[in-house]
This record gives sequence, C-alpha cells and structure tokens, in this order.
Amino acid sequence: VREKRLTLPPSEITML
Amino acid sequence: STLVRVPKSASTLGIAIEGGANTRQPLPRIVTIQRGGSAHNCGQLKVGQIILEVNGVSLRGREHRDAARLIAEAFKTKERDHVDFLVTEFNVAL
Repeated sequence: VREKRLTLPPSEITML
Repeated sequence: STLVRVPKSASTLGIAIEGGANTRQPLPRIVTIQRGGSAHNCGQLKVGQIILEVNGVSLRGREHRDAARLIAEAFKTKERDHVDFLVTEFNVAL
C-alpha cells in the first residue's frame, strides 16, 4: 500500500 | 468530523486547497486561509483540515479540478448566503 501511495502524483493547489 | 457553516461575508471565500482523487492527497486539504476572506472571517476553518463534503455533496472520488469547481460554485450561487463544509482533522480518505 505504501509503495502504491508513493507513486501517486502530488496535487495542484487552487485558490478559491 | 465537524460541520462548519461559512457565511458569505466577503467577496472571496479565501481558501487554497490541494488534493483530490488520484493524487497523494485523495480528499482536498486546506493549505491556506487568506485574511479578509469569508473563511477567515468565519474563524472555524483551519489549515490542515480535510474537506469531506460541500453543501452535503461528497468530495470522495472527485479529482482536484472537479472538487475545486464544486466549492467555487457553492460560493458563487445566490441560492444560499453561506457554504456548509463537512471537515475533519484526520486524513480518512483511503
């Protein structure tokens, strides 16, 4: 599970 | 989790979010609260909280842009003078 999480990309940040 | 009602007391909501489905942060997390925005004026939202629902609509499974659009539309609509956020301090998403 940990390895899979590390492969996910970071997210962009949106100002609302 | 906590329900926070944010009155539309300023012209902006004033939060920045990161995260969404298929990212390392599967539910949107508040990363900034801008001074003078509606969220800051409300005083109940905090940096680090995870947004689970907006006006009763779940953000689970929504990608970042979709979640951001939902929040923006909730703030923009004239149907309500507030936005309800269901938030949690914990990263429950997975």
